Amino acid sequence: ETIKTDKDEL
Amino acid sequence: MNIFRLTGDLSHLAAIIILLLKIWKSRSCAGISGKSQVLFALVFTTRYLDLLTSFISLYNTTMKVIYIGCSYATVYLIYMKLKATYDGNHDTFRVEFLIVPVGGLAFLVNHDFSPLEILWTFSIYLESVAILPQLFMISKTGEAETITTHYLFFLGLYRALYLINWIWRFYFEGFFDMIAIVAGVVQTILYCDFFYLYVTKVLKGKKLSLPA
Repeated sequence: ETIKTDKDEL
Repeated sequence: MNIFRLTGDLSHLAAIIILLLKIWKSRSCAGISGKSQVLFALVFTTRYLDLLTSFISLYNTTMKVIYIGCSYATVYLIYMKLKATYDGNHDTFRVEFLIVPVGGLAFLVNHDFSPLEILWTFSIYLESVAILPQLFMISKTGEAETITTHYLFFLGLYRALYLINWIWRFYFEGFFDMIAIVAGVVQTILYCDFFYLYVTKVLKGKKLSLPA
């Protein structure tokens, strides 16, 4: 399932 | 973190450093669109406000500080210190035609209607079109210094590598962010024309000059 992890990308 | 995202970040960092060094060493910002650099400074400012609220990793924080610092230094050099070398007559793209639609879209299409999330969405959408004033300026002057083409190459490559990173993360982590992906695809497509010229001309030692 598509999860939205915390913004860890630049 | 995966190799595509790390290479993408390093490519982005290389682009930012190349541009800053080019302007600093040559004491000239000829051929550089100040408007695009202001847009990038705006992109980083609106995207990295979470520097104040959350700590993700030393790498994440360090890179964000470097990006923000370099982009403001570049804007400072263009509009203050080396203002005399700024080619305003060719840097005429109407950025309000970018900021207003992008700002409106960020309010309409986002993951969460909170200030930080809307600013992040605004920055993602803005980044995908922030290079347009620079590309427009090159089409107007009909040419670009070779160092500027290397800057554009690494800048375009970074988001292309991020696209592969998102394929990787979807496949291995189930991570999927439609907003970043669609904006990243648009952003990379805008470079295609330039990539073609870069590979067929600059890599063959020729100067990048558009058919006037």
